[in-house]
Amino acid sequence: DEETLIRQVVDSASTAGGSKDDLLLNADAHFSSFLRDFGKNYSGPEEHAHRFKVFKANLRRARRHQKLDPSAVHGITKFSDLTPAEFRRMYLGLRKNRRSFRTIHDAPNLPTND
Amino acid sequence: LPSDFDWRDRGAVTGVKDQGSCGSCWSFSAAAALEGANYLATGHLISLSEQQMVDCDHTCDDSEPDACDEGCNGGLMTTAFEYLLKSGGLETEKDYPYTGTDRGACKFDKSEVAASVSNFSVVSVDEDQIAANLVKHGPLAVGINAVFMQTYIGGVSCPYICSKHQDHGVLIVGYGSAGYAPIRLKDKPYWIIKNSWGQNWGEHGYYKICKGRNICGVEAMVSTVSAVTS
Repeated sequence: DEETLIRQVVDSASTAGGSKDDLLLNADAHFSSFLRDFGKNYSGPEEHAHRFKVFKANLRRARRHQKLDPSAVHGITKFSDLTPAEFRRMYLGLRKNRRSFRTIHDAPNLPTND
Repeated sequence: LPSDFDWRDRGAVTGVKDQGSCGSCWSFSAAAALEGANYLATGHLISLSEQQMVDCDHTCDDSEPDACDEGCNGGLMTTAFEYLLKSGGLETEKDYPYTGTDRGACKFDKSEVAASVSNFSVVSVDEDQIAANLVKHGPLAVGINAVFMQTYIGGVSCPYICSKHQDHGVLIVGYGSAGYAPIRLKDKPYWIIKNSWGQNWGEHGYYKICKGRNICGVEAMVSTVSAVTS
């Protein structure tokens, strides 16, 4: 079954995993590019150091995501200096409520042939 | 059903917007769904106000009074649709522009309503029904787990493992039959998702995710809305 969960346990130079290693090795340079590309400014050296630490953690996360999601491309985005909690708090915000959903009537089934 | 379908090619989708640092994705999802429904009902594509919902919609769930729409602190598309039914509809983006904060007072002017909801409902967890409702009624408001979206740059996202605890509101605008998944050595069908994080995120503001297996809960929380014909 092609959908069976298969986890790649070795790196392949031909996959994006290799380029992610490069990302981690050159984190300094990538962080500078990130700051420039997304116009990021921090309040001082402490904040800068903290954000760099978060940025490096997110490079590792991007690499993990690449392995778990190989048909997409994962890497540096404008959210790369945010912790997962900050990202959730600042950019998400859907209050899922299944009970509420069940009280709304269902759309009638539509024909899907031809 | 057509094998490929995209409401962007048919004029029902406004440009990608940016919610900024505010948890108002639910209002962007609801407004975008109504923009599409209003286009189908009237033939006019009008950019609608998210800020109106951020400022004015404090609708709570009947069964859970503490679950309410709360501006930048979050909300739900279906309760937003309830608000729109009761309030009369949405003003245009131009008349009630987005500020990205929820500290302002409600400035809704009913005489300025540009689009109104006539009905809304929930679509079953079935990819064909979701596609059929998309084709027939316009773009669909959906919830999705956004964990992989923080690092997403492009391609078809099809994670092997993804929680189904959605926490981001987005919009399905179409689907494709053949997004290539190299590790699976075959083309995979996918949904085309409009996000509200600006054009400099993802594929010019859009996200593609595997279709048909409720990946990241994308097919579990789908709602469709229809607009009043004027």
